[in-house]
Amino acid sequence: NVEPRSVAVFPWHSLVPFLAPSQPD
Amino acid sequence: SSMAAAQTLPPYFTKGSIIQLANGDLKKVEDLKTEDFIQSADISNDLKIDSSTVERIESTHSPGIAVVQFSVGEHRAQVSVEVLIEYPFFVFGQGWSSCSPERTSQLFDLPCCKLSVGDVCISLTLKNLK
Repeated sequence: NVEPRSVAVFPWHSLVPFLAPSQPD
Repeated sequence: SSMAAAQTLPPYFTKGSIIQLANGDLKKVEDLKTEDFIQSADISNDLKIDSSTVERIESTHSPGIAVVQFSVGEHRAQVSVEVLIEYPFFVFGQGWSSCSPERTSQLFDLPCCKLSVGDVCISLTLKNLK
């Protein structure tokens, strides 16, 4: 028997650093 | 120690990690391509891709930590980020790249290039950010 294992799935945007600097007015 | 450093980085950079793209497709982290990020951002409601060009990479007094200075977006905003030297950024047309690709490969088994000045990394900003 093969026991079902939960596999973590990560959203694509987790892998990209958020760099949202303040924009000039 | 290297263990302590490894534990401070998120698990999804480990080779074999399953990543879900915006269209629902699943890919392993080591198989991601530039197009995957671009297409995912295209259909994202609130995220868009911003290019971040590496302008400077400096070591620090803290072992294993570097400061990477980026020029971000069309306004070329200057952003400095303190990172573990094994932290992988995704470079357009090249793939995962870090200050120490040897360490990234050693800790995560993730194929990695050397991050260099002039590399253009994928970063994200929020759409409709006022």
